[in-house]
Amino acid sequence: EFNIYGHDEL
Amino acid sequence: MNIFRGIADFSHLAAIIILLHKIWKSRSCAGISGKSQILFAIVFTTRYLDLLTSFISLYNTSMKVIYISCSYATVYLIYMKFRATYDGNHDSFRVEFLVVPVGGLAVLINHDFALLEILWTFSIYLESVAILPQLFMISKTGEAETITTHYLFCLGLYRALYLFNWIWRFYFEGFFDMIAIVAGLVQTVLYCDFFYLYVTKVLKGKKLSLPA
Repeated sequence: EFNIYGHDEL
Repeated sequence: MNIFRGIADFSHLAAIIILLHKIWKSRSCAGISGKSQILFAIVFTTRYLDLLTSFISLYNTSMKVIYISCSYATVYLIYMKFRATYDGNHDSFRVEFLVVPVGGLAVLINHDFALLEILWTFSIYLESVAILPQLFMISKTGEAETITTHYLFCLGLYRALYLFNWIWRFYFEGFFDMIAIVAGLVQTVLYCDFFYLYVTKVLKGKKLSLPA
């Protein structure tokens, strides 16, 4: 699971 | 969020605040690479554009806003307010040798060929090498103030802890992001030499100076 348009990591 | 990620984020925050505080208190940015700080400002700006498109959590939004604001404040202090103390002659790393290849790589290797995603990828790649002008400056002058080494240590610790965070997330959440992991590894490796000097010199109360 990757490439979400909000990235939860900083 | 796991413990590694939590400590990493606060270590990152500590690094940023240590640097701002050092410049503000000493009214000087001597020994600090303005080029590295501009690169970090670009990193945060291109990475956190998702602030405009999606909301993840209050924590996430606040940290992103704090990181961006502090990095611009740092650049302002170096290039405007305390410009007279900026050691431009020693800050001679050619940043175009980083930005151009990193930009090309982000266009070639990304998760999705979309503007926001390419900018995010660019920021991940750029962050991994953004400290090079600062390390180059230290190697050129052969020394660093102790407070500058604390800054670098916190910054390196943040990236090293993210590696543990990714191992954790892979095992417990099945999550991994190859782009972030490879860039994070590169970034951490760049700090290894410095970590060694930090432990063997600075933690024993000596100033960090390199043999001529």
